[in-house]
Amino acid sequence: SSLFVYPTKIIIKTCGTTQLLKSIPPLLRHASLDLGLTLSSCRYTRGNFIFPRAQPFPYTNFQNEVVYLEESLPAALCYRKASVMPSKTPSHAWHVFSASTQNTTCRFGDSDDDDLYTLEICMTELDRDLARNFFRRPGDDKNGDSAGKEMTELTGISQINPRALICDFAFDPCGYSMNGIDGDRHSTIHVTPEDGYSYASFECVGSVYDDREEVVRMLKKVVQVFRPATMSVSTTCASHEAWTRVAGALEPLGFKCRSCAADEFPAAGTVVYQTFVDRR
Amino acid sequence: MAVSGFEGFEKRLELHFFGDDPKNMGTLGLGLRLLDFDSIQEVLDEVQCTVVSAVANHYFDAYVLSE
Repeated sequence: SSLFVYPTKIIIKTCGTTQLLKSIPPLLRHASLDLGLTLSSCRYTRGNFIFPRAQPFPYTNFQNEVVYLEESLPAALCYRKASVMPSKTPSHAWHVFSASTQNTTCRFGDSDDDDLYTLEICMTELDRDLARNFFRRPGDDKNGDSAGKEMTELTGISQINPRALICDFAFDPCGYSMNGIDGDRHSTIHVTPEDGYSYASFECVGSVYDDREEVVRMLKKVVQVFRPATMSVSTTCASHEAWTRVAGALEPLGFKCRSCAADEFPAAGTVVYQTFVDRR
Repeated sequence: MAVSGFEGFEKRLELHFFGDDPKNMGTLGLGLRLLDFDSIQEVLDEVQCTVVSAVANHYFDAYVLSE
């Protein structure tokens, strides 16, 4: 799981059965009382849980999450939208809730950021041999940090964005998380390698002005590290240009695009949700 | 109850803030980065997470969390 704190933006991304939405009241309180800052927009996203019945309320179903969000957010965020974006496979859908003080699809009311996009990739059925790289070696007399560094190098994750400064951690007996920082752009990877429910996520921020080949190279590296049987990719961007780069990058790597859904959300812009399967 | 393993799929929350007065952003424009660690830990206690590693640069702070 990861937390990113920018001057005017906070991103929390947690796995397991964590109570993520309970962070909203204390965050709003501290931002307001300690710093005099006011919430302008909120975006909540998630895929489909592998073990939905293990989730506590309100994560038992998306309607409950939306009610919880509606009740937690100030009335000033009056432009709100919730949607479950479908795919061709029932096990894959993308849940999006967005709320803003402005009825605009440019990102968070700041047109300066209109070129930026967020990529949220969810990968399942990882290649078994590659997933094994994310298990601690018994008696490795390493701690989470040093074992994490070893995994980052061994798996090639350090090559996904060679410019990024990486903060990594390996969990015992298995599992891995890393955050990358490259200028004002974050990236993050979380891995659950256990066979039968193996999962890895990759998230990063890009710009439609970035070199097109850079996205292709980066996605190619992500696929090489995990070789998943299925991938879903959510692209959130004010412009409609970012998502086409994803399909263009993955199909030459042997992935077939199975579905593509798009929708507009206040302050988030356009969310495009694509699912891919490995043709092999 | 189906036998459960560890849930890999994440929940993701992104919140954006603004200040009426530039002063709110602090002298160096750090804004939310001025929140003290106790406040962040209080938030993470609600979420049921704790910090296991952290790194920062000129633009933002990044924390790796454990559930």
